[in-house]
Amino acid sequence: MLKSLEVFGFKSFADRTRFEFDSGVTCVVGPNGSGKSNVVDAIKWILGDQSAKSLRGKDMLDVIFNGSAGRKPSGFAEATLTFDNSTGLFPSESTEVQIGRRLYRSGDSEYLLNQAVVRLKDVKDLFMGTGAGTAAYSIIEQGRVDQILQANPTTRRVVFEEAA
Amino acid sequence: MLKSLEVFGFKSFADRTRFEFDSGVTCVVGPNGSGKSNVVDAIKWILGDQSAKSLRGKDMLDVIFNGSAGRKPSGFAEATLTFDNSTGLFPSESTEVQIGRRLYRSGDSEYLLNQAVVRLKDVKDLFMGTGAGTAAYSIIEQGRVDQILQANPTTRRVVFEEAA
Amino acid sequence: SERIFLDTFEVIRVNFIELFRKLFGGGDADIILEDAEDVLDCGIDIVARPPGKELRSISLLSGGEKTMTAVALLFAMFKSKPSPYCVLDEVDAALDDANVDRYAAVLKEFVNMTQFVVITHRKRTMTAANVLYGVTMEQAGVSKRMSVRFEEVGENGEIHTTRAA
Amino acid sequence: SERIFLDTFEVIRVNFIELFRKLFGGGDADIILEDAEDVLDCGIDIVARPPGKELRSISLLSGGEKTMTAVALLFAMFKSKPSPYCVLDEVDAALDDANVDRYAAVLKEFVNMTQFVVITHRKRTMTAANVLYGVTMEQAGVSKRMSVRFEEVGENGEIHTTRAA
Ligand SMILES: Nc1ncnc2c1ncn2[C@@H]1O[C@H](COP(=O)(O)OP(=O)(O)OP(=O)(O)O)[C@@H](O)[C@H]1O
Ligand SMILES: Nc1ncnc2c1ncn2[C@@H]1O[C@H](COP(=O)(O)OP(=O)(O)OP(=O)(O)O)[C@@H](O)[C@H]1O
Ligand SMILES: [Mg+2]
Ligand SMILES: [Mg+2]
Repeated sequence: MLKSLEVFGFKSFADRTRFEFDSGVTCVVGPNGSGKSNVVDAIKWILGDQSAKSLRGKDMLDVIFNGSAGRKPSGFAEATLTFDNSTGLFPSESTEVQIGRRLYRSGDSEYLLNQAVVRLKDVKDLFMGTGAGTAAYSIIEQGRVDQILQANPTTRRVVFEEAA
Repeated sequence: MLKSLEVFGFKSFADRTRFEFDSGVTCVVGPNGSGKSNVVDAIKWILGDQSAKSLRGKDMLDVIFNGSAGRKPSGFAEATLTFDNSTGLFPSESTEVQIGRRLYRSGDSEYLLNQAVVRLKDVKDLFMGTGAGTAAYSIIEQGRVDQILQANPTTRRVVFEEAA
Repeated sequence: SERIFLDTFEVIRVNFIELFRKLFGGGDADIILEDAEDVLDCGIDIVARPPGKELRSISLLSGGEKTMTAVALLFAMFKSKPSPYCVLDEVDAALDDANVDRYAAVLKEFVNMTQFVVITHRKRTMTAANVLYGVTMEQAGVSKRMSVRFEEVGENGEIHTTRAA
Repeated sequence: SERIFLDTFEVIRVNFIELFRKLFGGGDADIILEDAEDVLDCGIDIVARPPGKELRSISLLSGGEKTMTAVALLFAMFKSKPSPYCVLDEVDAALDDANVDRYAAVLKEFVNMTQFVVITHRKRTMTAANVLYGVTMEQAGVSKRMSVRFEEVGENGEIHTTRAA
């Protein structure tokens, strides 16, 4: 399903960095603060997350690499997720579907579908009915695994309905 | 400061169990679900916690051992904390101050100070000015260490004022 | 629509009970519709009883027990409606080693159904991995990816290699 | 009263900066009164900048970085107004091994000031302990206490002895 993720200027990934996902289990490991959860944020962001808070920021511009000792801030953040489409799950001709998102310091942002600029709506439409556009239970953020237990019975219901 | 804790019929401690605290660091270890956090709950409970939720229960009666495979429920929960008073920190004659709390299935409850039945107010008065009756920063529950960062600036203030 | 929800609910329920028993090595669990008269809107209750213990409120479960119960429910939903991929960020943080092993075993069982991206500090979780990526910051504040072998990782996820990507 | 609060605030602030640098091996941190005109009621902001990184919102810190920052602040308050005892329940859950070592080192520094009861699964945290208790459930659902030696504990807190209490 997920073939690869490429991030560039996204949070702590100042340099263009690519992750190829195995069809089974891909584990990401490393020290505290190295950028592992930032990879999760990138996936959420590409899939259309509009909430700065959900990405742990105060402002959407917080996802753009903003410098470090010896590195100037980036002018934009970019992340691209490549999906396998050999089963024709997505309404697209190609054997791969590539969804990208960019955010510039000016606040301008773009969505890209197979490298063509599209609207967020087109990205959402692409996922409709495929079951691939983030279900409430397919991304479990750090510290959040118990959330389904803590949630009140009605909030929990929302998650069940996604699985129905 | 803390000399020992004794629990009996408190949560998973069906049998009378005693912990002697070292003057330095006492570590408590063991598998998931064995009862370590229940020890923390016992300390909070003795110090006067009135909230079932704060003790992870739905009802205050939830602190009474309610049985297991092969063990019948207890009729009451009891926990006692013994403090060192050799420095005369507490307004009491004895070199040790013992605070106990009991809760019966009927809902009746007692506070004990050096084994005499007293009111919760007497326990609170004993701690006043000693700095020993739980500051917001002296018991950090499981999963709660980041709370001071997540709290809004005003809630955070409350903790600072306790330290002032 | 009520029929669809009830059918799905029953599938999730059966899966949850089975997965809970697998993860806990016994015990019992259930999910219950709060109001059988109002199936399309009512809330959902969760009950969980680890082996050898009595049934009590899930709030009284320990940190590790809550994680295992939540994992059983999440995976029960995957079985009912497989998510093509699943991203898990340090889901094993509260688990002792015995529970990490049981969690990793369940992960492996779901590999055919769902693709996993798992962030972890626990070596035992990594036994389920087909591919291991390391993320480090050689240059201050700049993340880089490196390929890592199982043998190059310490017990709690430290990377013991300085090879380039 | 305003004077007392400001003096205490300044002490906590200085301690926080020092402890943060010790726990992070560098970097910078601060606590700031949101409204200098309303000292007795205003909220308190926290800033934290791990070494080599730029200053940004504390919400963007990683799980382990948040724990280390919170520990620095909590211990800064102990220094200002020592709590005679302190109970820490699995405070080290999100920390990698390097950070657990730094946290354990700070714990040891505070032993003269404060008595600690520390619940942990991490062997490296146990290096700070004078006394180790094990809590287990031999009889189903019934907790029992046992004395444990450092050598009898595994890397992630498993107890390897069957001695009686
Ligand atoms: N816009 C940005 N530019 C540069 N760095 C950023 C940006 N946003 C966040 N960061 C940095 O990314 C780091 C956090 O990374 P992340 O949360 O991915 O760590 P992690 O590997 O998951 O660690 P842990 O194991 O502690 O959870 C923080 O130090 C933060 O300062
Ligand atoms: N009133 C009670 N009677 C009997 N058992 C109880 C009672 N209340 C809670 N328990 C049990 O205590 C157990 C939880 O113990 P606790 O939270 O102390 O575990 P823990 O050792 O901290 O584990 P972890 O490492 O996972 O955090 C639960 O299994 C719960 O069922
Ligand atoms: Mg993280
Ligand atoms: Mg616990």
